[in-house]
Amino acid sequence: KEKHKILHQLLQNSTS
Amino acid sequence: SPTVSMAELEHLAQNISKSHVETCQYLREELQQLSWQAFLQDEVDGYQSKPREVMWQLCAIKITEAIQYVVEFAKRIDGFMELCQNDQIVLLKAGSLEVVFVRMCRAFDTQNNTVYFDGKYAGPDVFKALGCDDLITSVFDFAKSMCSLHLSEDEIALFSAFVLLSADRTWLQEKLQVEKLQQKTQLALQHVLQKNQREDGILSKLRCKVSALRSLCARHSENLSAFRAVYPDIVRSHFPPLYKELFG
Repeated sequence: KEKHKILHQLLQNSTS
Repeated sequence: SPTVSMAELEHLAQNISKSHVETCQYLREELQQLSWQAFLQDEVDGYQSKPREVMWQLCAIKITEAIQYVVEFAKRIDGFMELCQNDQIVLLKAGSLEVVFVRMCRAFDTQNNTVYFDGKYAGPDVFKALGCDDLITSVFDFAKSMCSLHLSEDEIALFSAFVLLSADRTWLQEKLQVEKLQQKTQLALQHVLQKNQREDGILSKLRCKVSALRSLCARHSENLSAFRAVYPDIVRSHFPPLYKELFG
């Protein structure tokens, strides 16, 4: 999970 | 092959087209209006005289920006967020740059062999300082051949989704789920192609593009590795974190 921190974040952000 | 009703295909095609339009970074009309704005010779000279690492950093930033839009595209595709998180990441790691290359044909001017980059239209010579002429030539050739298919926006949208949902990526945990989603997307793509009265051979031409995309991305990785071997600190401290996550 740590390896793809930003991707995780982007995926979790609600779509605007 | 899953049984899917016509209504379901129509709905999926609409969802993917809408997601594409909402996340496409530049509107096609905008890009067409800008297409007369090519870099002037002194601007080209400016790019060519940049140190290799500075040009690499600039391109890494531009690629990363484009990829962020692709992530947003993926999230809006029906079914993508229902995949397990491992598979969402596997698909984006393997496919986001491929989708950027597909989308690039919208920002490509075939007459002048230029692509929209950093505010104007740029020919391959603008990228000279990167030191990877072969890759750049291949990227431009790919964009040119994609343009020759004259895909409409909905066809680009469906093809992008098809590429992104490739079920043959390594490390997928729920391969079957991805396969189902890709098959549905392929049916939706076929439905759109039929509706648009495209010639029969178009699907097989698009299949050839899938392998061309894989080879482009493999070349990008090779070139990045070669660059990183010489400038490890530049990559570590100056490249966008998302770029490193995807291609590191």
